[in-house]
Amino acid sequence: PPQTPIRAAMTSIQLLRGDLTSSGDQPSANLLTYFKHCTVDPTQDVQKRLETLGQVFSQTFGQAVGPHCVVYGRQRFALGVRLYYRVMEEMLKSEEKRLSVQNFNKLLNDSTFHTSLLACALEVVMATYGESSFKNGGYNHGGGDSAETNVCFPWILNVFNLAAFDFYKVIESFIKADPTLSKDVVKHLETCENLIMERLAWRTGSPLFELLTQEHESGGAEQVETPAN
Amino acid sequence: SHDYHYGLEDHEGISELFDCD
Repeated sequence: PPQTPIRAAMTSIQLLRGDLTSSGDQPSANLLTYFKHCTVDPTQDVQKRLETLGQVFSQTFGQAVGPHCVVYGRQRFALGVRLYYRVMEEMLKSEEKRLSVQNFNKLLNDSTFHTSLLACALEVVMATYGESSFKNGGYNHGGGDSAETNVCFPWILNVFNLAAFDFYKVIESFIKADPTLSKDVVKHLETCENLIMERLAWRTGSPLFELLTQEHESGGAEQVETPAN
Repeated sequence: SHDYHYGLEDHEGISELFDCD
């Protein structure tokens, strides 16, 4: 039977939390094995980064939606971490199968990869809670006199000082790695992707420009045809 | 099920996107 928007949101939240109950808030044994197979074990860096980003996220979430909502920020972050670990493990399994390697040293020691993946997981959590929504601009729990800002995408990029182009890199692999994502959440990520391709990746300072310069200098770019007379 | 359009080829993955190939 058709659901009211509130009932639909509550169902999505229950499904997300239910799915993540079996996922730990620490890396699984399998994921730790991937970490240990790296030339440089990234385990400690991963955990330190999560502690730092967790504090940044909760505080910034509280500033955005209301000071009494820092606790909600922590709750969202905790769910995001579980999803982050789960998707990371699935991505690595898939890469191991594709590349026949077990040492993902460069990838797992890349801070940008981890930050992008975590940001994507948090975007999924906030989209599920309706806080990041392109339809109604998201909603905030807060009230009172404090100034509230929207936490709709690309808010998460500003929180983590993450380039849109780097966030874009994880989206497709994220969706592939988690077949339980709802149609609405996938649609939301697709909208984020389009926004990045159309506008955000072309902002001043985007790493896309450096990549284009490198491609051009390495002769990778095709020669542009001169205009016909 | 969703109708997300996958752009990566079979031989492409997250490792290449983060310059790890």
